[in-house]
Formats: sequence, C-alpha cells, structure tokens
Amino acid sequence: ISLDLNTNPFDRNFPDKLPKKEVKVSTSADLERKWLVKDESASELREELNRVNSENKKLTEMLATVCEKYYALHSHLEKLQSRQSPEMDQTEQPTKKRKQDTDELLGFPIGLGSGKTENSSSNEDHHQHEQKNQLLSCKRPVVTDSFNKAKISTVYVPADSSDTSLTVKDGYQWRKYGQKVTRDNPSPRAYFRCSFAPSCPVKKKVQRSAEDPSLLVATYEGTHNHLGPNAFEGDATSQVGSSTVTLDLVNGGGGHRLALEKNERGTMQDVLVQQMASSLTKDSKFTAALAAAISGRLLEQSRT
Amino acid sequence: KDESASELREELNRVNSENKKLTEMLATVCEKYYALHSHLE
Repeated sequence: ISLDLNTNPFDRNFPDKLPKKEVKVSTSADLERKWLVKDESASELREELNRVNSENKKLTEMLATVCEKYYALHSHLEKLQSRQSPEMDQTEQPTKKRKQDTDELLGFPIGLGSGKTENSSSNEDHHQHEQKNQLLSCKRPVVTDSFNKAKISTVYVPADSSDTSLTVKDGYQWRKYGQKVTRDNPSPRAYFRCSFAPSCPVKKKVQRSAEDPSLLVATYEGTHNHLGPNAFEGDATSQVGSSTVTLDLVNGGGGHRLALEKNERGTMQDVLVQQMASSLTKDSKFTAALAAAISGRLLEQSRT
Repeated sequence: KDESASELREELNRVNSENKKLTEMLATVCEKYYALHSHLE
C-alpha cells in the first residue's frame, strides 16, 4: 500500500495500486449455521415471551382476586362500623368466612414462573391489558389504609378479681356488642361501641390483663366526635362521666340486659393516673432518669 | 430475522417490566388485606 498522499486517482495505474479486496465467500454450510443460530435464539425468545406472558396473566388474575377479597372485607368492615346494634351471631359468621378466605389467599402459588409455555391470543392480550389498566388506574388508589389512622390508646384500670363485668368507667356510655376468648389470655375480651354509634366511631376493647389479673386493660380506638356527658371534648380516654350503660348481648341467656351503673367519684382520676403512668413507663428516657434519681437518693442516704 | 428477534426482545422487556409492576401491586394489596384482616380480628 502506497502511503503517498499525492496519489493521483486519474492515473491509469491507480487501480493497480489499490489494495486487493479480499472477498470472503461464505459457504452454504456457514449460512445455514448462522440461520440456525438466529432461529434458535428467536425460538428461545418466543418461548421466554410465552412464559412471561403466562406469568403476567396469572399475576393479573391473582391481583384481581386479592383486590376483590380486599374490597369485600373492607365493605364488611364498613358494614360492621355502621351497624348501630349489631348482633353477635350476624357478625361472627362473616368474620369466619373472611378468615377462610385468607387461608385460601395463603394458598396462592409462590413460584409465579412455574407456568411454562402458554400462548395467548392478541384478543386475550388486549383484554388482559385492559384489565390491568383498570387495576392500575382505578382500583389501586382506592386501597387506602384509613382504618389504620384511628387513634389507639390503652388504659390499665385496677379491678376486683371477682368482678367479671369487664366494665371500665370512663364517663362515656357504651354498648357491648361482643365478647370472645383469645388464645393468649384465659379471660374473655369484651367489645364495646360508643352509644352514639354509628355517628361516633369510637370502640373499646376490655380484657383482664394476662400478666396482672388485678388490672383491666381497656383499648380505645378512635376519637369521640361529640361532647362527653360532662361537656368535656376530646379523646375517648380523657372524659369524666357520670354513668356507663352496659348492654350485654352475649351473656344473660340471650336476653338483653341493661345495667345502669352509678358513677364513682375519683374513678376517672384513677384512670387518668393509670394512663399517665402507663405512658411514662413506656418512655425510656423517663425510666432512665427515674432510675438515676432513685439510685442517687440511695447513695445519699447510705452516705448519711 | 434480526428484526423479529429485536422485536421479540423488546416485547419481552415490556412484559417483564409489567410483571414487576404487577408483583409490586400484588404485594401491596396483600399487605393491606392482611392488615385489614388482623384489624378485624
């Protein structure tokens, strides 16, 4: 190859000066091999695409099922909340059914990619796509956790061990709508709803403490949206009241028992003190400071 | 042949990314479902 930059292309001998182009002639065997490789990769891709499509279809179906179950459960919860005086027989059954549904849900195959080749027509794809869009666009935003937003507070109240009424006098009127025995605790748990329900969403659970049977544990959920009996407004646990109505739908041989109990002075103060103590003991800084103060006192006393 | 392979690859990527989204959504809904269920219990 001439490296002369002044090469004249019009020179008659120029073509001779050009490097001889080496033309590689592929044999038919080579070409066939190439086509086969491409075919193989295309068929592999097609196979993978089919598998992924089938996985996609399964996922879409599963999502639709779970969404359906979720909405059913959600509407069930709403129904329960809106029911003013629910009867235990009616509420227990759907809950059990939902439990069964959950078990069914747990039975979903975990290995989504287990399905092998499954061809889906373009119509199916279109339908699937539409279904997915529906799920993506309208169903998902509806899945909110509003039920998690309810304020929850726990109060420990001393109670006589012979008292089986599970009544915590907090100044509000409550309707008992259920009672059940839990696995972790031998004493039953009673469920109450504010007497203003369904306009007021506050609920209360009362159960004797498993650790200390001399205490009743009352768990409040939600905030009262009305004035308390003594015109105090605010949290369910910070009310001073006059009486508690217990409508026992479970005990009492099927009949409704209405027990009006008189308010005892100072009970609410006890409740507040208990609540304060409970919240303070949960505060690690407070307990550390308290421990330091006590140990400081002890040291001082030992010196004197 | 080249074109069809690249198309297939493109489609595969699309479906894969859709699958990923669906899996995430499924996880979210399942989580919500269990939260609601335990709330009811």
